[in-house]
This record gives sequence, structure tokens and C-alpha cells, in this order.
Amino acid sequence: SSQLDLNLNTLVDLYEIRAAMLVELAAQSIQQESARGKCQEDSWNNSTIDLVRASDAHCHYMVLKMFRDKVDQIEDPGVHSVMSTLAHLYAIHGMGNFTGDFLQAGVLTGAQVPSVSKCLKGLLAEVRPSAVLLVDAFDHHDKMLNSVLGRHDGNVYEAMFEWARSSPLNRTEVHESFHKHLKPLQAKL
Amino acid sequence: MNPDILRERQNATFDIEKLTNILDGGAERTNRRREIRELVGSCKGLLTNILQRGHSRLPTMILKLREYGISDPVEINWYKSYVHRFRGNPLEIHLAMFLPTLLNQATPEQMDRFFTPSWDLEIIGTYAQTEMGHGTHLRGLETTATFDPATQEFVMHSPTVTSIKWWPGGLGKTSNHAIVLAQLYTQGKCHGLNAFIVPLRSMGTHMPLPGIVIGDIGPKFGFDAVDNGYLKLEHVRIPRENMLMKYAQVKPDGSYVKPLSSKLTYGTMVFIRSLIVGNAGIVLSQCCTIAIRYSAVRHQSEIRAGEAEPQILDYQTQQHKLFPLLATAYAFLFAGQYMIDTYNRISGDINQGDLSEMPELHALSAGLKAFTTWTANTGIEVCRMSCGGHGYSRSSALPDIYVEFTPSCTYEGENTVMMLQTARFLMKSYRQVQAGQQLSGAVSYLNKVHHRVMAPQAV
Repeated sequence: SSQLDLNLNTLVDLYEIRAAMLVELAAQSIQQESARGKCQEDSWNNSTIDLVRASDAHCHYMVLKMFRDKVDQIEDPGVHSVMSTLAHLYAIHGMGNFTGDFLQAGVLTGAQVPSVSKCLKGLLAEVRPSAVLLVDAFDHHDKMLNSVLGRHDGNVYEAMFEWARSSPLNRTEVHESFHKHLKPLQAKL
Repeated sequence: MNPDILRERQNATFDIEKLTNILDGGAERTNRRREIRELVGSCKGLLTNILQRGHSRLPTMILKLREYGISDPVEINWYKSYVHRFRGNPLEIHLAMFLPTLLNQATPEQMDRFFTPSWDLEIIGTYAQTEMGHGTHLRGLETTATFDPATQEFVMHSPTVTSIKWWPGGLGKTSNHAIVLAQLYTQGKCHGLNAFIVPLRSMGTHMPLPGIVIGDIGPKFGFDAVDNGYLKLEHVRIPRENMLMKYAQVKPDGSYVKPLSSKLTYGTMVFIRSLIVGNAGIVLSQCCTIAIRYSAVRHQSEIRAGEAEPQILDYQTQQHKLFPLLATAYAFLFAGQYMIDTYNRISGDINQGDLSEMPELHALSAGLKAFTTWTANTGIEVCRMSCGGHGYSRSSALPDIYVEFTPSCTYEGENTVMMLQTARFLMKSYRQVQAGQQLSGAVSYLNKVHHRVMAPQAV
């Protein structure tokens, strides 16, 4: 089928297979190096790119699995729904970034690749109405966030102007550098 | 309130508070976190100029910490993050590593000697592991601790320039003690890395003790409030009782008693790496908060000719930059919760003598530390650039967050080395499967590999 199965459990399984494949490929790389007569240490060193890739895939799978497990525990239907969308987005975005791995693992076909992108766009649109609420839920207080752009009340431009006016360079209307450097230079030219 | 952001909030489809509770681990935990936040926010001496040096805030910070009985490591992490907003402080390592290492690795007698003075800040400690010429590869560390049975002392020594301890936070000017990781020599044999409590400065005058060459390593990319330091030990003698002996021991005759596992020496690092996973989620959540709120009030260009400028959050490209990061922030916060819970569970097992899950915890904490910090670090920059030119202004807070979070990719284990540690565990597990063993835990999926045929894909 050219359609992807979007069940979260299925996506976790796909990540699992990808991780298993990359672990196997890294192990094969070490074995191939050894078969060429390289000592154990050199075989390892010549396979480290594959090994890091395998670890990365393992961690990616673990993080997605933890996310899925957490979503499964959420009882409130509203929260469950929005977190489920986010978990899907996390999984599908990763598939888009590592399409080659999933193709190589045989869990994704060439015909399905466009549907990954289509699905990603659908999830972005689904998250859009809840985006501000989802960051509100992090509960970062203005005082701690200390960001003009990230203010809870959204009054960004007023605050930015106020911030600029309090810049140390604005303590005096004419900065001392004008008298010290610019004015003498102007006089010389 | 800005009308755009007001409209966003009026369309809520879920209870935000319930989601906040899930992130905190329950409504009670949310209340406790807010209590701590209020405490920090209401105390004038704590939240001041962001460029203020760390030391001036320390007295207020510590007194309030004690006054409110904040002693749980996770609560201390909340507290520190509210006070310093990830800008670090000179007591960072004392609180996050020195005290936990004592708790994990000191004998009851050593706890009596060292813990109360450390809690009262008579002893201010740091954790000196990394050397100028050696980082995450622990077996390569050169500092030696040679036992002298005649005097019942260890002789601590830095034999080369590259063996000088380098980087520990608070080592330069603040600490008067350090837990030093050194190669233990006794009865003519090297027994590998062990931890020793080394007095560095006089408790009264704070002057360096004889044989101790110590100072600050100089300006850095960020962390200006922290005095990262160097330490050269010149045949410094410390009593035998200053070796942390809960697991490994050196008897008065010089005989060495092995720990149940050499990994027990690095338990504190596993704990810190577990905390870093959650912190990556917190930092990413802060950046997403900034970028998404700004994207809701910022209007730019036009989608349909002649119509008003839309919120930039309505552009698909903006959503593509920010929403996957938003999902990632949640994923990392949950991963952080999982890691702390798992650390606590397995630590309990270790105290009961069950070390079976320790290798997996080591591997997972190393890999996840690298995975989350790499992703968060690049994510911060994506958030900054999604705010256009204003993201470059320090008023956005994004440049400061980037500067202060960047070291997490290298401290507590350089990320590539961390990934390779995880890989070592994966390869070991893979070989076990090939040998017909059944795996359990996080790598149990490898059991299936044995039964699967890897077929090349047609190109």
C-alpha cells in the first residue's frame, strides 16, 4: 500500500526495526573489518560512524517509546488527544529526516515516502490551533523566562521598545564617544 | 493582553493545568514547583541583573534553600534553574555532584565527618575528574594516588602537565575541597580509578594548602558566573580515610578490596546525565515558548494578495520549524522523568546488592544525554532564527540560552564518546543474542534480529 499505517504503536515498531537494523549493520561492519584481518580495536575504530548511527537510532526509538507510554497513561480525553498528535508528529518528523534508514530497513517503500510528507503537513495543521496552549502548559513564568519575545501577555513590541530605551548606551542623549572621538574626527576632515 | 494571543487562548480544546500536572508528575508536584518559583521570584536578592557575578547571590540562595527545606535533588534542580536560569553558579557542582557523591559513595564514618560540614558550607566541594589532556576516557586519566602504609596516607600527584585537573565548576576560587578521581596504586599495583576527598584550601584563610596549585581557567563561551578551575597536585598527602570507601577499599596493610562493579565509582555521573536529559527538554520548552508566542503576535507579508498580514504561525514553513521541536520538547521532558525514576529504582536495587540493571542504565543515560543535548542545542538555534532579526537581540533571551546550554554537549561526557559507550553496550547485547541468549529490558528488541533475515532492497 502507498498509505502509511499511522497507529502510534506501529510507528514505535518501525523505529524499533530501524534501530535493530542499524545495530546489526554496525555489528556487520565490525565483523567485515575483522574478516579483512584488522585487529579488534581497528575494526571498532573503522566502524564508529555506523556505531554512532546505531546508538542514535536506539535513543530515538527509546524516546519515542517513552513518549508513547506516557500518552497511553493520560486519562483526560482532551489532553490525550493533543499529546497523541504531538507523539505522532515526533515520530513522523523523524521518519522524514531519516527516510533512507526506514527504506533500508524495508519498513517503508518508495511509494510510501510521499505520504510521510503529506502526513507531516496534516499533523502541523492539527497542532496549529493548540500551539500557544501547548507552550503555556510548560508554565514558564515571565520572570524566569526573561524574554521580551516570549511574554505571556504577547505585548512584545511595547516591551521591546522599553527594553531598548533602558540600554546603557541610552543613559545620556549624547554619548561621550561623540565628544571624544567623532567630533574631533569631524573637525579634522 | 495582545489580541492575537488572547484569541489563541480562547480556543482551548484541553485543560492546560492538567497537562502541566502531567509534566510535573502530579498536581502536588506542580504546586511544589510553583512554591519554589514564587520563593525565588519574591526574594529580591535572588533575581537580579543577569550579568551579576554568581557569588553575590550565593548567601541568599543557600539560606533560602535551607529555610524552605529544598533537599530533593529534582527540587534543587528546579530551584537552581529559577535562580540562575541555566547560567550556572559557583556552587553548582557542590550541590549537584559533591553532595550526591558523598551520599552515594561515602561510608557511614565518612558521612559523619564530611556531610554535615558540607551541608553547612564549611566544606565547599567540587568534583575533579577531567584533566587538561584527558576527557571522557576515564582509563586515560593520569593523576595518581599512591598508598603509603607507613604513614597510612595516600600521596596525590599530578605527574604531567596534561594530568592537571581542568574544568570543574567552582574549583578555581570557591571550593576548599574536591573529590578527585585518581589512579590508585597500592602494593605496587594500579587498581584503576577511585575517588578521594582532597582538602584544597585552608578552612580559615581560604589560602591554598601546601602542594596545591589552583586557579581559574579563564574566560569561556558562557557560564561567566562559574569559576571553572585547574588543580595541580604536588605530592599532596591525605589520610587513608579520605578515599571514598563504600564500595572499593584500601585496608591499613595496603590490600585492595575491589568494588562489586567498577561502574559504581561513576554513579554520580549517571545521575547528572539523567538530569541533563530532562534539562534538555526544559531548555527546548523555553525556546519553543518564546518562538511560538512571538510567532502568534508577529504579522508578516501576505498569504493572499491584498489581505492583511497573517500571523507568522500560520505559515507552513514556520510550523515546520517549530512544531516538531515542540513535540521534541515534550518527548524529552517525559524521557527526563523516565530517567530519574529509573535511576532512583535502580539505585535502590544497587543498595540491595542487585547490579543487574546497572550496565543498561549506564548505556541509556550516556546515549540519551548525547541524543537530547545535540537535538536541543540545534533546536535552540532553529527557534532563534524562526524569530527573524529579533531573535538575535538578547532581549529575546535566545542567545543567552544557547550560550549557556551549549556546554552540555561536552560536559559530563563528550557526546560522540557517550554515543560510543551506548554502542559498546548495544554490540555486547547483539553478541549475546547471537550466542542464543534472551535479552530483557530496553534492548530486548534485538532478540528479534536473530530470527530475521536482512534482505537488501532493490534499487
